[in-house]
Amino acid sequence: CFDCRQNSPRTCQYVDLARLAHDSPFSVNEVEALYELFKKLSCSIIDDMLIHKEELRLALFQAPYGENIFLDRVFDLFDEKKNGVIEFEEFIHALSVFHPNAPIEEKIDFAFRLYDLRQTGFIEREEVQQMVATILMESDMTLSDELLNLIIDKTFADADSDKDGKISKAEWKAYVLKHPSLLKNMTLPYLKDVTTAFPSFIFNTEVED
Amino acid sequence: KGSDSPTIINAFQLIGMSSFLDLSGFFEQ
Repeated sequence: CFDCRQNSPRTCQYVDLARLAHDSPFSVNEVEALYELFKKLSCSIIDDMLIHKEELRLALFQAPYGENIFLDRVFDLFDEKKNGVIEFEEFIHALSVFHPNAPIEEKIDFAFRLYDLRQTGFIEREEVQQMVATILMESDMTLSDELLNLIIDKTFADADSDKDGKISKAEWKAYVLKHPSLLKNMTLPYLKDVTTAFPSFIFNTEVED
Repeated sequence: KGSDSPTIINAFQLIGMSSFLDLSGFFEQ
């Protein structure tokens, strides 16, 4: 149904919209409204109803080019099928985690996978160093190596309870529960009100919630 | 007590400041 290269949402079966809504915190109308957002994002560079990495970059950073490890990880986590593009169903699945009503365990898990750059099942010190270096470059901030190491040492002293030099998922969970502000990025308040943000869904709707 | 070391930001707080991790960009175009 969501092979959107051929089908408009109008041709989608209600049951598929209902399935997506059923498996997510979204109502059917909210899924339809998110389809309006998906259409906009997926046609911004290549008009094929699939979100390519360049389109994700353009949406998040208003520039289609430039390498960034965070963008790569966000894209990989959205791209469940690992086929190099984000389809509508994958878009809904990933955004579900960012819904204010999504279970905190899902947010903790998503953030862990985001920061586990090498996907080893642990957040390693080198990965944290790499991510900190990336954000410093992105924001034109400079910190002395001494202060940088102090920040990372302190973070690991707090998070790495078994002192093995890496943060396991259980350690991450305990750590973010102690510092819930670290999950701030995992919630998008906009998702509570998508039908207002994308009212044009009403022209294609299959159902009145 | 008596320490003069500055308040140290958590590394993940710093990392969380990346624009690429702020998906609200989807809704702000």
